[in-house]
Amino acid sequence: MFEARLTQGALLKRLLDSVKELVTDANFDCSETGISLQAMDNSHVALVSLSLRAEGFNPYRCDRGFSLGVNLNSLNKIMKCAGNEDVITLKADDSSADSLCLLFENSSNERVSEYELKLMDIDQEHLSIPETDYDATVMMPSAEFQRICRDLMVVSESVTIDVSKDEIKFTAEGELGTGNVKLKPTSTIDKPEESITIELGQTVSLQFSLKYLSNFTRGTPLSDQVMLCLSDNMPLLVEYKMDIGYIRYYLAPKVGD
Amino acid sequence: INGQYFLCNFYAQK
Repeated sequence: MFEARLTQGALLKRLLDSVKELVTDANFDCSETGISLQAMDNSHVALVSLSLRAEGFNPYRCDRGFSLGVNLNSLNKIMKCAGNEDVITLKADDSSADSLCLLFENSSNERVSEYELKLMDIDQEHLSIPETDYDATVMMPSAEFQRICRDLMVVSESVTIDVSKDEIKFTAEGELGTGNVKLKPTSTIDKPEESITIELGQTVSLQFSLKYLSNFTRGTPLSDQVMLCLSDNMPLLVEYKMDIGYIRYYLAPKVGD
Repeated sequence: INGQYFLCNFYAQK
């Protein structure tokens, strides 16, 4: 038996929103410790990895590990039937999980709706991503990162990210001209969500597709801060941390000139 | 895609 009850149902809506543009079908892997998902986009350039700890649910019950194969478009349609303040419970029979039950309860518990989502067999490739010591780790406001991606898309479909001790610089060059945004580290003790920090082993300069990056910024509503981890000639890691876990996006760099 | 690495260039399949 699998059961996971999330008092903040809106979080599940936001999570789904941050994954569904990148992948259409995905396995939610459920175990005693929580729910996780790893899926690559069709072009095998980007990957999303989601982890939700069991402690974030109340209650959480999973007797044995199993996978829920979900079409995210279908799940999204059903999730639209949940109110933003609803408590959401996910239920499945782990021995014959051919459907996922979704229960939406409003705050006064007067309205309860129940939906069954048909599950599917998804044969997904999993990549093993090792713990990595990155050359540069940047924390910045997630809304700022979203704005930079949106703004620079006006100029080009790729962005070069340069990180030094003193700044992170985003540069775009296109047919109409060029643009860049530089951010310096700041620490605002009274407003930590607005701070920018750079931890640097060595300077890095990497080029990425803005289409994917701006797709990743769908995670913005999940966290005030975003973490960018870069190493030369390695995929970029973009992480949004939440109280109950994290969503991580990986993006392979573009080939340098 | 021209000019773009793939994730499998960096990470092994499980």
